[in-house]
Amino acid sequence: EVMPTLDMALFDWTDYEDLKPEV
Amino acid sequence: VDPCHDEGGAPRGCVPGLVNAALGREVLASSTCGRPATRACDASDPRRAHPSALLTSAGGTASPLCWRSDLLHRVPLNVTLTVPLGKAFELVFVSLRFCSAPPASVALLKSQDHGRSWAPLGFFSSRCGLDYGRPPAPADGPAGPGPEALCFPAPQAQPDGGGLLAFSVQDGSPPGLDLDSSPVLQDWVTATDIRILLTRPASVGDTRDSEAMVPYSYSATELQVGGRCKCNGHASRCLLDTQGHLTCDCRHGTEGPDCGRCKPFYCDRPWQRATAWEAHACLACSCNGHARRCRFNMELYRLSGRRSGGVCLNCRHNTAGRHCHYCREGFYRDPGRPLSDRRACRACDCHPVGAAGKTCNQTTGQCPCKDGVTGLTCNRCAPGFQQSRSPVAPCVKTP
Repeated sequence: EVMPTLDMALFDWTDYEDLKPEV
Repeated sequence: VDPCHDEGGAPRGCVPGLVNAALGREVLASSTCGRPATRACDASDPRRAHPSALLTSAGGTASPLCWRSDLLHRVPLNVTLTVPLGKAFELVFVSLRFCSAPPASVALLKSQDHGRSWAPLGFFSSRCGLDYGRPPAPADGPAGPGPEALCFPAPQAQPDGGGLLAFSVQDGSPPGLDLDSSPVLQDWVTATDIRILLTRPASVGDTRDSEAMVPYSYSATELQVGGRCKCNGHASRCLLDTQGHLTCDCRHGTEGPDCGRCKPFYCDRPWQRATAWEAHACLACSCNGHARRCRFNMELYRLSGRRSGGVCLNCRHNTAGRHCHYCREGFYRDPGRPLSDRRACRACDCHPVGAAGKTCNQTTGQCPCKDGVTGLTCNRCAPGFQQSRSPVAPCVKTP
């Protein structure tokens, strides 16, 4: 089974702003 | 045919041919007749001039033109002839033909530093003790283990009125020394300049009474310095460089006027002089095409059993290691490309959320994945997991 790649738009960065990667 | 490599291309020791190193070189004479002009010698008249250039020009020998010193009237009667050879040579012999009665005392010197310092090669005198404070040369050569400047008999007058000074480097060297294996013999034969000191004319006897002297001049021709351009076994010829300096045409990864050092990238082992049986070529560092510079490390060389001591510097193309033979952190080896390929190392490209770090396995390229994440770059949820909204735990078990 091939899973879809992680969708960056689905992540909620509210509590993890400092971890958010630069795109 | 390449004298410095065999038929298979393997390096082998090579040496330039035997030449007269003095031929065409300028001779500096401390005294030359003709200034002011006399009836016998006029420096401004080519037909009556006797310049020092005649000593090393390729004139015929049937009727030689001779250099002549000024008339010398009182003791000391020293006249010096100096020949800069332009670079280091390995001497075989030195000879000088006199056009008049040969001097009774001559000293032969050499310099190895282009005239800054001088050392004797030999002395020639009918009275070695008085003139040079030395005993006559023993018939079987030097008494010590190494070469020495000995005092030989003065050149004999020939029936034609002239005479020949002849010196072979073997004359001052103990029998059995081999140039390849004897550093002292290599030092003994090496010279950048030759100097001949004419210190006592034949006409002056044991007395040093200047009043009793008849004016005298030295006269000579055909100064020959037989030798090989010194290239330490790494060149078969010497050439003039762009600045007109004589220099070895170095092979075997060597460079310098005498091939006396390894070229910058050829430092995988220490420089050595070549011998008849071993070329001792300088070896290029093994950097897989990813570095242009390297340095030699003696400790690594010893640890390798004296085989390899080169350490590559500034590995490029994301490589690392002594031989640029693995990928630097954050990159992994692409198995589909040879190690020498510019793109042999690929970026790990670990997923910024799915991976627990940025450094992947250097062989497989596998990034460290968070729980429930899979894929080479950790960019997918594993079967049985689904994406969450938390970047800390991007994949959670499917309910």
